[in-house]
Amino acid sequence: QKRQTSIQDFFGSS
Amino acid sequence: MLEAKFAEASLFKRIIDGFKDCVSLVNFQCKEDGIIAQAVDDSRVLLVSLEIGVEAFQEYRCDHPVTLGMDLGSLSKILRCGNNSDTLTLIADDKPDSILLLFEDTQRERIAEYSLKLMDIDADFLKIEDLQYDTTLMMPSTEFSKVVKDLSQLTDSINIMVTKETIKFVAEGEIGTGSVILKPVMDMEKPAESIKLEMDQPVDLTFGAKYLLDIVKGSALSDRIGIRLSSEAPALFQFDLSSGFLQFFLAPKFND
Repeated sequence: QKRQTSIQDFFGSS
Repeated sequence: MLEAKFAEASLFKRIIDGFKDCVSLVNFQCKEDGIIAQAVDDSRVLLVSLEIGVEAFQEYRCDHPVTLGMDLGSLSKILRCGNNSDTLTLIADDKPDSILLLFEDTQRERIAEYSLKLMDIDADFLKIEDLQYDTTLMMPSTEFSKVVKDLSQLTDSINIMVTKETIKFVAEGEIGTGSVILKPVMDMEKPAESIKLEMDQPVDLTFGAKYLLDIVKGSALSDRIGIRLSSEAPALFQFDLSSGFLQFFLAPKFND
């Protein structure tokens, strides 16, 4: 099973 | 004062239709050099970044920077009221409560004017630095759209693997599996049909199908899509405008 990452994991908090 | 005139309303319609289904509230930042916007979808997986350069407009003037917070659902209702071939002028004053949308059919002397109430949207603007990518692909947007739509029927995750000479899309679902393999090809007679691949490192990435389905809605903007992939950063899917672009940054799925 793969885990969905989030944009915040890469670009910091929005 | 902002006065931004599109030669054809259809361009702004296609831009908004390209991302209105994945984000709803968007701040459009209007400056001297054009309009930019950025928004992240509710699940925080997809980041949309729009840039409309001055050259994309028939006429453009923005004396003071102004932020226009809009609900894309409401904006798109108004955009449907204009005809595709009308000119469309967006007008706002320096501290606007609403934006004026003026559709003009110069052939028939028909003028339609709508105003849309603006919203105060609390959203940070992310500084997206230039990322390093392992692989860059350019291909027909219709081709990419078909692959995504076809494979999405089988699964909620699509795997994209790129090696030196091959781009492979794979779907593994409960009802079965599917894969599409594309090779770089140069079509001299129809350059728009070409598939270009620049690979520094092979990639093997998995993305949520529902987000890819959102991204391909931008296909009406350009007959080409640029795809940049990295094992360590969100993928970038880009549709170019005559001046500017619509970009989607999509966070991948990783093994736990």
